[in-house]
Amino acid sequence: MNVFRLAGDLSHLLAIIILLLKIWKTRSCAGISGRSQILFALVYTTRYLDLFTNFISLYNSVMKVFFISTSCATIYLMYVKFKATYDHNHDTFRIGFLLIPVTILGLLINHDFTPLEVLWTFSIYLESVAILPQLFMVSKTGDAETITSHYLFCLGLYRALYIFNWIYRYYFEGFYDLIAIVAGVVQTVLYCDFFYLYVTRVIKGKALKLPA
Amino acid sequence: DLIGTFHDEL
Repeated sequence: MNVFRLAGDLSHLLAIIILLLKIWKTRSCAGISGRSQILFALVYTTRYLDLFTNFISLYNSVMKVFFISTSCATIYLMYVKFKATYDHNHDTFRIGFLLIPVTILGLLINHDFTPLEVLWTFSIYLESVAILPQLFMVSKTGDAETITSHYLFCLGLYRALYIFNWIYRYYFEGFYDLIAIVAGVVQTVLYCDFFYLYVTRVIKGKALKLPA
Repeated sequence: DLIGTFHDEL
């Protein structure tokens, strides 16, 4: 565990807490893509199946349980409790366009052709693109609430910090995992446009409105 | 080395 990885995990944790607080406090999930949230729940449940096969550390297990349970809670809030506030008219990204290629890629390019490993690989590939329905929704409506933009920033920052973690691990531990690295870079690149808007607008106290 | 099936990251 190095400082980049810890900061990445904390950023990830913060993103999810911000999202849940936003939904809970405003009693609304307006502006949040339910499709992205379903993809994230799929990411965590397929990646963390090793909770039952490998024990790494208490930290690791607690975080995994947190990510699985909060992603399920988010879906419950969006599709059951605050269903009336869910903006499904703007949440129209076809997730089959992501799920099908990611499944094929997971079956073809993996470290080991075993059920758990293929599911892990699927989840890594899926995570890299899972935010697309959310970014599509923001571009479709042309804006995002400030709290939603904080959520997106923390969620994007998490994988960017993991890239520094991988550089560190490569130099100091001789460890690298190409699948995670390539997918992590793709994931971070997808946020670049948003990062730019976040830094130039939200940090200066303006709302996140896309240029017309 | 490349670790295949043991993933210690989240």
